[in-house]
Amino acid sequence: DYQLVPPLSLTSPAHSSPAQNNIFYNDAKWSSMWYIHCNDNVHNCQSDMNIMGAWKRGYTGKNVVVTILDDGIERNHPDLFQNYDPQASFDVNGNDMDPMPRYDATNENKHGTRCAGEVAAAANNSHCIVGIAYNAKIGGVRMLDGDVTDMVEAKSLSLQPQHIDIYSASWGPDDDGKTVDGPASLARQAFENGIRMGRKGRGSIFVWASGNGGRSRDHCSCDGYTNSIYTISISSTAESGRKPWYLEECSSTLTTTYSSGENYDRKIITTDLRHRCTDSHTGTSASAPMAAAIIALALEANARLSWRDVQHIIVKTSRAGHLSAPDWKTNAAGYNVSHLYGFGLMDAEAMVMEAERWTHVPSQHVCVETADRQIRTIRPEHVVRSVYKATGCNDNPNHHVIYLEHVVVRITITHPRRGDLSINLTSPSGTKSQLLANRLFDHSMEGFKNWEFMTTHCWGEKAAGDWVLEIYDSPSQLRSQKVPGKLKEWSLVLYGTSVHPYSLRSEKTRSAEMVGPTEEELTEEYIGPCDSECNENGCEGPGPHNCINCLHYFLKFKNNTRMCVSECPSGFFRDDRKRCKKCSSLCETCVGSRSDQCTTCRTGFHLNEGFNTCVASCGDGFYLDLDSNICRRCPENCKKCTSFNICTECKPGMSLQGNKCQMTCDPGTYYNGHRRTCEPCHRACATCAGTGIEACSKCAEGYLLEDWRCVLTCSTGYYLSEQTSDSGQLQRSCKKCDHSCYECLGPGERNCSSCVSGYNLEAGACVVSTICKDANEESWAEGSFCVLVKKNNLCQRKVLQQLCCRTCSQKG
Amino acid sequence: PPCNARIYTNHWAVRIAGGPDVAERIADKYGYRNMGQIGDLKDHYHFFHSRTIKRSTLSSRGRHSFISMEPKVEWIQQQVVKRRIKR
Repeated sequence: DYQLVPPLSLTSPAHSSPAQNNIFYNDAKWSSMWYIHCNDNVHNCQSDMNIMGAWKRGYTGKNVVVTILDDGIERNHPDLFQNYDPQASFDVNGNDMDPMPRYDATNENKHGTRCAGEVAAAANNSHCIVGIAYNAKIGGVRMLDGDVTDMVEAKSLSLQPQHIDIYSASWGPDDDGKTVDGPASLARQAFENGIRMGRKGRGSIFVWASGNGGRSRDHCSCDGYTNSIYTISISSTAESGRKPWYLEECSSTLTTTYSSGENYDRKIITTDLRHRCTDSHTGTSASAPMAAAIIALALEANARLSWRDVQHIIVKTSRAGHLSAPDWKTNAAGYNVSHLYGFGLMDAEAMVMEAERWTHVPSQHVCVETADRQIRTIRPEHVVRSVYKATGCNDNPNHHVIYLEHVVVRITITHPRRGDLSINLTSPSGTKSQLLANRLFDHSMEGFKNWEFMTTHCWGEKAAGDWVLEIYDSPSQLRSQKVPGKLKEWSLVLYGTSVHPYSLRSEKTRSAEMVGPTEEELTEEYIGPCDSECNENGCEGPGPHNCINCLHYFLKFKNNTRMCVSECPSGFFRDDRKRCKKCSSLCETCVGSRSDQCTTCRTGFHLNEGFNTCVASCGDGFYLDLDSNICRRCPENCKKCTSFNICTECKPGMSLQGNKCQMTCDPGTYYNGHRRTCEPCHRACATCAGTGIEACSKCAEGYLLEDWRCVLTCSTGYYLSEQTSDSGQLQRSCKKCDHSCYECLGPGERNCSSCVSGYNLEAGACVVSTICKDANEESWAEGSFCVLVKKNNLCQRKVLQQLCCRTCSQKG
Repeated sequence: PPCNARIYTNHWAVRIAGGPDVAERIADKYGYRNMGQIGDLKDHYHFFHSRTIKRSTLSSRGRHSFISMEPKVEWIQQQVVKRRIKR
């Protein structure tokens, strides 16, 4: 089906044309490389990373140098030798220039070679695969085949920073769900030097695999490498768009590429040791080099991009596509973001297009807000909530942050079991990110000592306002209550810019608008007092419309006149250049001129939460919060609702349980709300409401329902009941005996087969065995009472029979 | 060793002001081999001591403590093995 297009035509920039839609390479595995030509509309391909789109524009990684920090690189592999770069390579373990892997029987050191192929395997050489940046230079650092120390890491991360553009690392601290570890002092310095001085001051690009600890319920916030602002943390999605089993969630993930998933998902193919190919390369380590290669395409499109430009371009161009995550949300700057995939799947063509026209983002400001040192006790099953009013360091122009990039929360917590902690952070704009989730296997008592959690979820939002930190302690097992956890200290480190990151690209236009009146306009000099809203540049008259420049904001009218005002009036917003600009027609107040930048709406309209648009009525999935006049999102999985906790209709695949929507599970499974999956019932249950034998609602074949349990035989105090249903089926269950019986053969008080102590079995009934055994032999008091009973034939009366036991019941 | 015990190696990271010659002289004086600068980190050197046990749960003392008293030695750290996993 492929149309042969000579690959040579792709080596120089060219726009795609319909004739070029199909590209064919003679590499053996080319046709299986679905993640590159996913748009072939075969195999139900849903969205792709637009690699071919970038190739068609002429970008194949030429003049970009990538190195793989790993266990070496097979530099003479037929798919790698052509692009191998000795200057981008080193053997840290052996302290020499040759990063060739050490060969052993298990091929343990295959990892680096596999990663390298994904980046820069040569194209059209009849061998194996095609790298995503198949004209990039590729190097390898052998550093994992020996003792890894801080120094080994630092050496690797700071290798040739003026020559190497991109460092790709697919390793880290153990993903066992109980480790908290990150770069030590030398590796930190290597990162910092790299971003400050690498690539001639533009900053080295560090790409990092986010972690494979999904099955161990690990959280990538506990890995200080992937959690760092200097690394681009890469997540993975399966071909289907589902979360792969190995995936870890966290708030520091920036973006995602494809990797392997379930058996039915297609796999990633790459170069392997001993000159071979493999489709076994999996996990986030398959994803990171793919991301490195896509970044290489962008760097070819614009070599002047700084390390932060690259991150901005990724944030702008990654997209949710068909990636399925329960927590996709739109932050206040309009970016879709999730804890599984960051900002979504990478889009190579969109990246190179952005790169081509990119203007550097303004310089990075770092605002370290004063630490909150109030000690708070973290009680089990309780929440500690701490609110911090951030200014974004507005009193210091060198540190002032208005528009956010990364947000770091530095926390010191003591706690008897670290894995029981979960931490959330909510930005002033209301974006909530989970900095830490519970970790089942983390029994450590060390807590967190000045650990830096990072979130990318507030990217583009405003920094100033109330930040809310919430710490939950959910004990997973019995724990000593004597030493509760304590939040000792926390502080915010806000990274971002003091001007809008994309404002510089229209700087000239803006400057033209900002300059004062022309010389012609200043024909007569005014020497009177100026309006209080004029700044020190003076005025041409007494009114606020005569100011040369404004103290606060200026309001422009249609007739091109302008006036200085202390605040922008309703229906206007203030921009970074002190101008009041008109909001969209339905907004009452707003933060920008677009219709999705409203903060309140005109009468008759409601603000749509998450979209910041104004609508006349709330749509599906939203309810009207009358107090705030906001269409708020219904709870997760709810199609319609009347308030934040009352669903009235559920999304497909969900069913209404009370007021909540739960996943509809197959018979024999139940919905586990904690894990958000359907899990199998106990084997004794046919259907159930939860885990264990006691949550059965219907029993499996051979089992009998006894209250809420399913049992093989009826327990003591229960009898076997057989009933024929309306459909004629025999239904067997265990029913409780009458309360007077200890054991019974059937229902009612006359079917007892044994009695509890203190009762005697009398013709199937249990009667009280009183101390009155025989009226004639009784003690004085009771004997006379029995005589009285007999004399008056009171034993004939049923209610009095038990008062005189055998005498009455046997002889009447 | 217990799984959380530190394992000390016979490699040291040292920060020495004054350039490679000074680093070389100090390495010689205390019996280390100077393996050169640590990557691109200025004034940071990799010292190796072949007569120290390759891996130990105890950190090394003696000459390794004395070297820190050299006026040009600003910082020294015996390197510890870090558990790193390929992903």
